[in-house]
Formats: sequence, C-alpha cells, structure tokens
Amino acid sequence: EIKLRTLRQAMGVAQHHDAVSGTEKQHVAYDYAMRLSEGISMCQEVVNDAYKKLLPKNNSATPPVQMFCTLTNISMCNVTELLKRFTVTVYNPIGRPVTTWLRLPVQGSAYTVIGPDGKNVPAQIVPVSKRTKSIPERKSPANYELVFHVSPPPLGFATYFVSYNSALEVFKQQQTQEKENVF
Amino acid sequence: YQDMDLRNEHISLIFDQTTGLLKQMTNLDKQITIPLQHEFKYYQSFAGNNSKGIYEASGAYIFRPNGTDAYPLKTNMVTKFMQGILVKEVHQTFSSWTTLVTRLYQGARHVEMEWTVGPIPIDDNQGKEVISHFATDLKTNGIFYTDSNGREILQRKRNFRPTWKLNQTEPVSGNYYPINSRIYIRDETKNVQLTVLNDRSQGGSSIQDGCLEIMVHRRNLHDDSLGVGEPLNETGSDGKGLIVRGKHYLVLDDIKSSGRVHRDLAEQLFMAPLPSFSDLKMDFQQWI
Repeated sequence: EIKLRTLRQAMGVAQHHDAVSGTEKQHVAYDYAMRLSEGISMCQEVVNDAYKKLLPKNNSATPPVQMFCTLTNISMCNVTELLKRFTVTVYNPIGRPVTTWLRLPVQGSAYTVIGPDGKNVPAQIVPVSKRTKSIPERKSPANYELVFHVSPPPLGFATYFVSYNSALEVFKQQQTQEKENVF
Repeated sequence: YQDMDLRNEHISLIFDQTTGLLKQMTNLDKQITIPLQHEFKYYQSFAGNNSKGIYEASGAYIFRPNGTDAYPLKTNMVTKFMQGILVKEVHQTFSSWTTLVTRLYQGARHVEMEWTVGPIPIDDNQGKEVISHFATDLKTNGIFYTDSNGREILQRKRNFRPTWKLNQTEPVSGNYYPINSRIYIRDETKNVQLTVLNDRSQGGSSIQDGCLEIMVHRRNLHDDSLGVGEPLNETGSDGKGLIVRGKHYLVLDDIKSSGRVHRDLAEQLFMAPLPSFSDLKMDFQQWI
C-alpha cells in the first residue's frame, strides 16, 4: 500500500492543469517526470512481490526477479540486448483474453521462442533503422527487434522462454527482406 | 518502380510509385477502398507582439499558426519496404528529422504508424508546429468526431459552436480540439468511417472535408505571455530540440462496425499487456 501510494501521489500532483496541458515551465516538467518515475519504480516492486507469490517455485528456490524495460520504444532494454537466454512474462490487466505483439530489442539475428504451452512460437527479426536505434553512443545498441505474438489470459500472465539460436535454418525463417527506394 | 502493396489478410495499403507516399487504403473484408494520402506537414508559429494583447504569439498555451497553410516537408523521400513472416513494414524518411514506420501485423485489423519527429530545426528563426495529415475523398460536410476526455465521443462541426454564434477569427486553431484517444471522420452516403487512435493526448482537427490532422510536435521561439514565461522550446541534454516518438492506429470500416473495432482496440492500447523479463540460469527443459 505504501509503495502504491507514491505513484498515486505523483499522479495526483500531475492532475494540476499545467501537467495535463503541458504548459508547465521546463524545470517543473522535469520534476513531474521524476515523481512519476519514482512512483513507477515502486509499483514495479509491487508487481515483483506479486509474481513471487504467483509464479511457480522450483522446490525451495524463489522465482527470479522480474526486470522492466521502460525504453523499449527506443529499442533499448539491457536485459534482452545483453542476455542470450531470458524469459518474458506478460501480464494482461484486462478481463478478457487479448492477443498482442511484443517487440524486443536484441543483438542476435535469430531466436527460439517457446510459449507457456511448451510449443514453439513463430518469431521474426526486424532490423532497427539508424533513426530508430537507441542512443548511438551506447557501447552495443540493439541491431534488431525480435517480434512475436503473445496471448496472455484475462487478468493473468503468460511466460515465454527466449533463447539465442545460431542455426542457419532459424535465421532464414526469421529474417526480414528489405528493399529501398529513393523518391 | 511500381506501386507497393502492403497487405495482410484484412487490410491493403498502396504506396505511390512516384512519391513514395501512402495513397490508398482498403478494408479487404468489407471491400471498402478509399484514396488516403498521408504526409507530415508543419505550420509556422505566429511570432506575435506580446505588448499588444490581441497579437499573442504561439506558445505553450496557444497554438496560433502564422497563416492557414501547412507546409509539406520537401526533401527526397527514402522508403524502405520490409517483409517477413509476421510483420510487414514501410519505413519512410520524410526529412532528416521526420520518419515514419507503417506496420501491418499478421491478422491485424488496424494499421500501426510509428512516427519519430524532431529535433525540429529552428535555424531559420521560425517556430514550427508539426502535424500528421491524412487526406481522403470522404464527404464529411465539415463534421468530425473527437473524444472529449477518453470517454464520450463528441461531434465537432467546423467553424461552429453548438451554444453560441461563433465569429471565427482563427480558421485553423479555432477548429482544433483535444484528442485524448481517437478522432474520426465518416461519409454517411458511402457508409465509411476512418478512425485514428493515438497513444497520448494531442490536438487535432479536420480543416478540410475528408481530411484529418493531428499535431505531433511543436517548437516555438516566443512566449505567449499567458503565464508560463518561456517559449515552448525544449532541448535535450545535447542542447538540440527534443525528439518525440509515438504511434497512431488507423481503422477503416463501415460506420456500424467501427465503434466495436475502435473501442476494443482503444481498451487494449490503454491497458496494454505489461512485459517483464528475467535472467535465466537454466535450459528450457529445466525451466518447463
């Protein structure tokens, strides 16, 4: 409850007219962003606490800590970019089944994705354009995005297992063909 | 060169062979086809004279273009077509600071348009207000629809207010309305509706019949003297203007079916599934 309150309060402050309309002074905009960011971090801890209870445990081991990537829209996620093997747990907050697409920034050119039912999930590797790429000064920005379909249940979650795959056959199946025109 | 047809099971988009711009959209299930031209344009901001009250500049509080024309970005456009088993994309570079990725996912009934705009150049000492502009041949009779607060859709009529006699002095911004989740136009005779959903609150309008425009980014050089005390001229840590990235979702359908499609989609966008990641120390067999 205490952790949730931080985001509630930040959202409350951001109901002020200048935050709603974007007419605040620049230093105030930074302050709103900081408050919201702190609130979101606290809520991520709450989600992790929930997953600790809900995810299946392997004997006495506790489930691994879930990490969040809030910059995937600029093709940036330290987990998916740097790890060759990871899981993605997708929570669906709507009370009906939804299907959606995940786009994860990655460095490898082919991956195996296995769904919660243990079956292979079709995936595609899409090159990240120079413009879409994250901060160029980063040591190893993602070159590709891994795209696949997820179907979490209503008000529930589904876990997908992702691992780098160097097989040529998988690479051929997942790659994207490009054609460029200048007008 | 030939027209490029980007299609999945439900939607087809045609990109023009000479300009590289989107020129047609088809709902394949309902056999609805409309000419649809999409491009990015910008209004020049009114510099104003704050010492005289009625000449307020375009600023944080006020969108006030210097004239009624929006200028297209004039450069050689580079278009990249990308095709794979799950998603087909068209990457368009309108200028060095404006790009767009149009996506059609397998099985999707909507088009995803991810725009990246900025840093808006101001070396010509001219503030700019950038819009994403859709032009169709729909007969809309000056009427369009926006949601007032993400809940209720309101009918808007160009140069008209329902409760008083309007003396319209700002033909562009006087017709702008908040779009918190969606804007649409419809042609009653053709029974066609074009809906655009957004991922954040923006301003938008239908300045000409059959057209939709949504403001995606602004950079002004003057304060509008309404209280904020500084121009809307944000810079990043590198001192350049901000780069903004967002998405618009396009739905073309008949009028009766559109509500169901855009309401479902909007709920899914607003309460999007939340992904989280964990490092894995085991192989798949151990994990399963």
